[in-house]
Amino acid sequence: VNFRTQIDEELYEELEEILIGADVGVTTTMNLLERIRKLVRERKIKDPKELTELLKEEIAAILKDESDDIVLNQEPKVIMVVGVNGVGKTTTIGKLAHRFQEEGKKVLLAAGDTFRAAAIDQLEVWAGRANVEIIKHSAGADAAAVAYDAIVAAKSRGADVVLVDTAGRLHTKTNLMTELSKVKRVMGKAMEDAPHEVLLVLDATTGQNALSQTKIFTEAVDITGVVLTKLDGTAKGGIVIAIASEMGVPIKLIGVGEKAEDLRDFDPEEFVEALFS
Amino acid sequence: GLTEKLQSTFKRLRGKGKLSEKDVNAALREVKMALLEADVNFKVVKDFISILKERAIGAEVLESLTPAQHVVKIVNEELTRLMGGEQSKINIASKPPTIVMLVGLQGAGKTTSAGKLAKLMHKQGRRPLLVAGDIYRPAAIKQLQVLGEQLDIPVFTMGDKHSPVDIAKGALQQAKSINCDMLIIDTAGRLHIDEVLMEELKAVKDHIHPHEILLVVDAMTGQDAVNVAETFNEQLGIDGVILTKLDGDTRGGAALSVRAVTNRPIKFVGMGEKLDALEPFHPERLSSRILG
Ligand SMILES: Nc1nc2c(ncn2[C@@H]2O[C@H](COP(=O)(O)OP(=O)(O)OP(=O)(O)O)[C@@H](O)[C@H]2O)c(=O)[nH]1
Ligand SMILES: Nc1nc2c(ncn2[C@@H]2O[C@H](COP(=O)(O)OP(=O)(O)OP(=O)(O)O)[C@@H](O)[C@H]2O)c(=O)[nH]1
Ligand SMILES: [Mg+2]
Ligand SMILES: [Mg+2]
Repeated sequence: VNFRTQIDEELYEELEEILIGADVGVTTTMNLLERIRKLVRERKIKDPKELTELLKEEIAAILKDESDDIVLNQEPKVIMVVGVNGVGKTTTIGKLAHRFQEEGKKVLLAAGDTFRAAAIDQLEVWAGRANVEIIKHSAGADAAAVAYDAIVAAKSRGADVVLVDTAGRLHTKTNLMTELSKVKRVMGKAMEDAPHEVLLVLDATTGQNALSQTKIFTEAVDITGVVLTKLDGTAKGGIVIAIASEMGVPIKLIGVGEKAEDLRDFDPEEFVEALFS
Repeated sequence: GLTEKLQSTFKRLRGKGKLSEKDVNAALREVKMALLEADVNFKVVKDFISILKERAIGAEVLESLTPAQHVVKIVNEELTRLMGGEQSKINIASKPPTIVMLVGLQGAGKTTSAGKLAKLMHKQGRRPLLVAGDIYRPAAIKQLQVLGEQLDIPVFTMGDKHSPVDIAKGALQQAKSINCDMLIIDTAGRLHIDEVLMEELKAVKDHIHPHEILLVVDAMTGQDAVNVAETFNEQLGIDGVILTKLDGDTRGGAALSVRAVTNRPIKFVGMGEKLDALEPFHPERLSSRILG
């Protein structure tokens, strides 16, 4: 795209392939390019570089609209982490624990995945790494009870933030989504307005299914933000453009590796640059 | 689904008499959209459409009274042919133990699939030994041990202070001494672009020569499936694929991408979190799922 000297159908095809290849999706790609064609006509743009910059700005604008930070403005701030299997929920909680701990905050983890083999053990290792406390019951215990106890403990210990892990679940499993709604409701009993944040973790390697995941998880527990993980791979995570424009859900954080420090605030411009690189 | 979309495409063209190549292109465009929306990689879609076009501009479609049905029939046939036949079995070594190694990206479902495969092999009369080859992920060894306990299948571990090469060698020794005829090696999730970790897998392969290297792929993977599969196959060589989390509502186009770039069979599909949720791969089922 950088060596083109004129705006022609080949340029649009090339841009279409970049977007489709980045998992932006057919409909969103067509809408974006249609908008660009219109602007090119209106502004009589002749330089392909200018067109590409315009496209990048359009995408960044969609993403900027919706990006937001996590503020610790409650005593304690309760953050629930949800998503389908294997996307990086537990690891993201480990990273958040590390971040808040570094900021001098008192962190409490809740081992809310009482189902999967060694899920509690896994979160315990992260608690040890970040040097934070963890509330856990035995495997097979009621996840809602763990979340409830964690909030009660957080209040009595003066924790600044509670991070609640949940078991991975496919959004198509109605009974599991009902269970998740119940966990959220029970958290509201331990503290009014809890959870204050519900973060949906999405894997950057996921394709169009991320839209369906976002829609159903929003219906079940009202998502306040998205964490996009595994952006250190070759997947671009372009599906977040559709999520931001169609569902108005803010992208808050990105995961760029498996270590505690591999968590960054979402930056729309950086994201768009990476999309086109 | 695709049939309805094609029918409305051809309806708009009716009354013009015989279909032209231009009409067929309109139909192929609908097929292209359906495949892209199903997460098939755009390069794979391009190649597939050109194969379809050769068949679609034949008299079979141009002179048909039901062109939409005919195009769908051709698409289904070509998709199923590309997906390959059913090869849902582990190739047993002539001299035991048969060594199976599971590899793939982080979170794809390797550890769970190792447990499922062990259960299936045990049911088929084998004596598998699970090998805890992930020395990085917190509680990965414990996770495999819990699965082994649930299945009453032995798990070999050397903890997380020994290299996966040493663990694999140790497991081979153990298999022979406790008379296990199959090794199922769980490995740490890794990026295909992580040179150090890809070298680690090559080292394990060079030292114990697995009979089957299975790439575990999440069925909801998007366009990136092509990069992952191609790289794992080029650098390590894969013998087959396990496609996981197909119990969701993803269309599963990644399966076509992986098959197209590696030409390796999808051997099993994961249909749930429980250890009995491993099924043989049925190409026609996945084809109709991809077409939607
Ligand atoms: N490369 C990379 N790997 C990641 C990232 N985030 C998580 N992972 C890895 O992804 C795998 C799955 O992470 P988990 O935290 O266990 O995912 P989960 O969503 O809690 O999984 P379940 O609880 O089983 O649903 C692990 O191997 C993590 O190390 C990331 O940003 N980059
Ligand atoms: N619904 C469903 N969940 C699955 C399937 N296979 C695995 N899972 C779940 O996916 C998540 C990740 O599975 P793991 O076996 O830990 O994945 P992994 O590839 O070993 O992960 P790493 O070791 O971190 O790379 C777990 O929550 C599993 O229960 C499947 O076929 N269907
Ligand atoms: Mg987890
Ligand atoms: Mg694993």
